[in-house]
Parts: sequence; C-alpha cells; structure tokens
Amino acid sequence: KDEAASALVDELNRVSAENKKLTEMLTVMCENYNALQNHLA
Amino acid sequence: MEYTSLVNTSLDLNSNPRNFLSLVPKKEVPNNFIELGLRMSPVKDEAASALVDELNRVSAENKKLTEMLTVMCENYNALQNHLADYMAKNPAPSDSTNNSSRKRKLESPTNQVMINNERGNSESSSSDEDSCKKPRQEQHIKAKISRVCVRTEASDTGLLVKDGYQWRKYGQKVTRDNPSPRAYFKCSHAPSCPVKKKVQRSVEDQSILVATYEGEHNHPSQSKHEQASSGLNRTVTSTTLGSASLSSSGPTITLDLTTPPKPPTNPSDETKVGGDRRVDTPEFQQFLVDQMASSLTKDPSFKAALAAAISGRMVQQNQSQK
Repeated sequence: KDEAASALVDELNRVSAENKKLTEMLTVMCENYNALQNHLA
Repeated sequence: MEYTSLVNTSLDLNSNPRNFLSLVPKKEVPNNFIELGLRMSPVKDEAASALVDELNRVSAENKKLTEMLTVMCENYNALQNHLADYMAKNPAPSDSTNNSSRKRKLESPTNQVMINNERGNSESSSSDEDSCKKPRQEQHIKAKISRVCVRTEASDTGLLVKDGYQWRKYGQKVTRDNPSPRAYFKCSHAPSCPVKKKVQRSVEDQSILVATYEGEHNHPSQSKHEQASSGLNRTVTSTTLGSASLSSSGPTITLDLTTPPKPPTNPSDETKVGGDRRVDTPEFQQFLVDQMASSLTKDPSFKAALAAAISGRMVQQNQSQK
C-alpha cells in the first residue's frame, strides 16, 4: 500500500507538472495569436 | 476576437505535489504521513481517496487544457495561413531589420510551444509574416512596377532616361551582378508623388539602359512636348535584350524599346540620325504600337492609361497631317 500511495503521489506530481506546462504553453499561444491578429488588423 | 478573454488560463493549477495534503485535516494526517507508512488505516483511506480525487481532477483539467491548446493552435495556424494568403496577394520587400525582429518575436514562442507539446496535437508552419510592417502605400507602389529598356548611343555614358517627367537623383550604388552603377531617382514634380525610378545599364548589353519604375504618378507629365519624347529620344536598334535581370517582387511590365519589329533599312541612319527624327518614321510608329500593345495586355490599369495616351497621340498626328 505504501508503494501504491507513492505511485499515486508520483503520478499526481507528473500530471500537475504537465498541467502547469500546458497552461504556460496556452498562455504563450494566446499571446501569439493576439499579436498576429493585431498585426493583421 | 480576443482569445485571452475566451480562454481562461488561470486554472489555479496545483503543481506542488504536497499541496494536495491540505485537503486532508491536519489533525488526522501529518505532513509526513507517507513516510510514516500510513499507519492509521482510516486516515490512510481518506488520504488515498483524496489523492485519487485530486489526481482525477488534475487529469481532467489536463485534458481540457490539451483540447484548448489544440483549438488554439488550429486557430493560430488558420490565421497564419490567412496572413500568408494576404502576403501572397500583396507582396512587399523583406529586407527590413524591424521585420526580422518582429518575426523572431512572433516565431520563437510558437516554436517553443510546438516543441514542448508532447502530445503532438498540433503542427506549426514557420511564420511568414515578414514584411508586413511596410505601409500599405508602399506595398501598393511595389505592386506597380514597370520596366523600360532603351538603347543609348555609344558615346552616352550617363544614366538618363527621358520619359516626360522630372526626376531628382538621390542615390547611386554598385551592385554585385552588374559592373555598371545603378542610379536611383525620385519624381520631383510633387512631394506627394511616390514614384521612384532605378536606372542601370544592362548586363548583356552595356548600351541598353534599363529603367525600372515603381509606383504610379499622381500628376500629369510635365508637358506634351516632353510626353511626345518620352522614352523615344533614344536610338533604337534591332538588338533584343531578352528578359532583364533586375529582380522585383511585384508584377512587372516590361516595355522593351530596343526591339523593333523590322530591321532598319539603312543601319547607318541609326548612328547619324537623332532620336526625334526617327520617331517620325512609320517603322518606329508601328514598332511603338506593337510594343505598347504587348505591354498593355499585362496590366489592366496600365492598359487603360497607355491606351488613352496612344489614342490621344494618334488623333493629334492625324489632325496635324491633315
């Protein structure tokens, strides 16, 4: 059970890090999109 | 449409794996409960349940983020394609340093996003929005490029092409591909006239001057007399220039005044007779009409302008002959 809990924590850790990275990417993507849109306007 | 207003990026993400312990009452579960081996069974169950719940929540959030990112990438690519289409229709030079910095600014984060996107939900093409910062007027100028080739006399070493307008020379430079210098002129009739002219001798034949006009005059030419002699006060021979090697980004109309339809009956006339007398000959009139007709077919606006000029000139000649 200790191993299962540890694996659970590891998985949560990994998904959270991925989540954070995805958020950063989405933020950058939004900035790029807006910049391109302003550029076209 | 502002996508930042539609896409909520503040998802209150929990990147710290220890934070999930805040969901569990501190009295029941110490922070080091994992190290303790979860000895208390009720607390252990609650902690495990909280862990699983938290994992499910973060996973769902992760999935949602990925979908949003996919949509965002698709929108971005669509917009980029839209920009590429626009640029293809309105070409402009891309030698500005501002453009390259702009390109870096826009391209770098995108590539970073695409490289980091482990799920591979989107693809990105390279950004090609360079040269977009040029003013629209300048783009319009670049779209109207015409080229005139005229033969000069052997003794003439200048870079002067008489075309009925007054020009102010503002620069000259030597290019790699051509030993002859290239002179830059700007129409000096009005400050608002955007037309520029580049004159350089042909690489193939140094006696041929190639004048490249950029833009359209927003005023009439200086006088009818000068108009009549526009580009015609040069000796015309049967030498074919072929395609000029000057590069341009927009559609180019080439008026080759060096190629008459028939060889001259008396070649010695070319060196003896001045340009103005030769203009009056029927051979040259025919040649001029043919050359203009070939050029007219390439550009509708140029066609209209030149057709009006030709018709007016022919009417004038007919009246003077009668």
